[in-house]
Amino acid sequence: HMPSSNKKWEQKQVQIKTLEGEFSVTMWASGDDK
Amino acid sequence: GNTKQNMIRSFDWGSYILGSHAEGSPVACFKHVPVSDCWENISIGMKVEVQNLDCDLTNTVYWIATVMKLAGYKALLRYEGFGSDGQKDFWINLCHKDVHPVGWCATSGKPLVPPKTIQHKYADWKDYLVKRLTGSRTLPIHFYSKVQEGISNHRFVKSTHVEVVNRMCVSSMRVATVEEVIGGRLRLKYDDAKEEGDEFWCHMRSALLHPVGWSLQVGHKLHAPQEYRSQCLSKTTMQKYDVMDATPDMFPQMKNPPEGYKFQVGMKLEAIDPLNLSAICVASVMKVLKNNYLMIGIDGSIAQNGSDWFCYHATSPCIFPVGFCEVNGLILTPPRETKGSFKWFDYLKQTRSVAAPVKLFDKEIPKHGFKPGMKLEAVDLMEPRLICVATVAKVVGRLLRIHFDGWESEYDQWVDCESPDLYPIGWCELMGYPVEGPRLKTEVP
Repeated sequence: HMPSSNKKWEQKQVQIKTLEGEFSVTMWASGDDK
Repeated sequence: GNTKQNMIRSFDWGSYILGSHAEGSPVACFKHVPVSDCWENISIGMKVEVQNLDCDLTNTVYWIATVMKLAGYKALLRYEGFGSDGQKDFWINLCHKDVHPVGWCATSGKPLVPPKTIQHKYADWKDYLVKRLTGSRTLPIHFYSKVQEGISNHRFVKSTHVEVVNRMCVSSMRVATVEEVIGGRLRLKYDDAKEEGDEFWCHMRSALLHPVGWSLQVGHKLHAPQEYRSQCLSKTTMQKYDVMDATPDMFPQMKNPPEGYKFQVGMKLEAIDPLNLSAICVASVMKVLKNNYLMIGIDGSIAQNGSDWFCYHATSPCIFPVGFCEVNGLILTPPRETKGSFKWFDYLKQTRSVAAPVKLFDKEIPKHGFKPGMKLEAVDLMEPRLICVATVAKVVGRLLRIHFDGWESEYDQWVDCESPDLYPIGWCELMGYPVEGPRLKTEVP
């Protein structure tokens, strides 16, 4: 769920690469770093 | 190498926190430390990529871990897949260069390998990770560069000239040169030092530190050669500073006292005793300097010639109106010669003096977030080169009583909540500076 208290949070597609292969997941990261 | 050595010497905060069931003061409480402004975005449940230490491979591999507990900069991490099993949990400083946002391994070509203890727990790790990670939080991408920016972004560099309180006689200032800067803390060598080790440590935002020319400008006593004094005049009036001089713009802007009210010589108040920081004492305004600075003396002091008078700005959070201790249930240290119980009403009458108007102490109380019992790293202001394991013992508005773990309460020190001498757990480790662990009491048979 969207962290409600802080609008600076953004959804990000994040790449994961394990021994079984590469895939992506949707996570929340602070948008501070732009 | 030096940093690594200090890391080894560093105190084991992790087991101390778990053993004492204490809470660490959140990093956001300390406005003067790196990433304080974005710490609100760091939370329990957050996922990161870290080295997988539960592994027999010779090359460095990584795995995803969850923040289980936070204590200052330090986090207790649990590798993904362990569920409620904490056997391989470990503490790490979240500002360490080997803590990464999820996704870093894929973009850096680093392998993600599950820990060997749980390697066979799931047949399909991909499916498991998608479920665990989707919708969770991770670190901002540039978190580590923000940490680095916070560590090195200081205007004070080695060889900067300053004026700083004389540690041997607190009523006077001396000229000093910055020898070293560690996380905004300055190691200062007095320019007139006659012996090795005649040094002083203070933070660059400390109220004890001032620009070149400050003492003569406000009328504060200064131990300095005539040549320095003559140069100061042209420096402050013509703004002709040397390149290595600390200038007024490098210091925090002081607030103005409430309009229409002024401190006057003889007015009584309560003040933290600069030579015994665990005591709040009956005090007097001994001198009014320029730019709203005051020389405060502790009533009943036996020091000669005002050598223990101390300079406080009129808006300092370390001076209080008459009755402050009584209102807040604190012990007020009366003048030395007091017989029986001390009563302000009788004392003012007896000394024919007046209390400084309460309006002068109209200080806002910031939402600082400190609570009693919270652990932190605090400078021992009586030996300011030392940073010690400490606990917030009491909170009175914006005033904190800092207890040094393992020491008796008579060594406690009162400090303001915005003091730059307070740091979150893990600050020393981050800066490669040793932290003094709690005093271990030796049992006498």
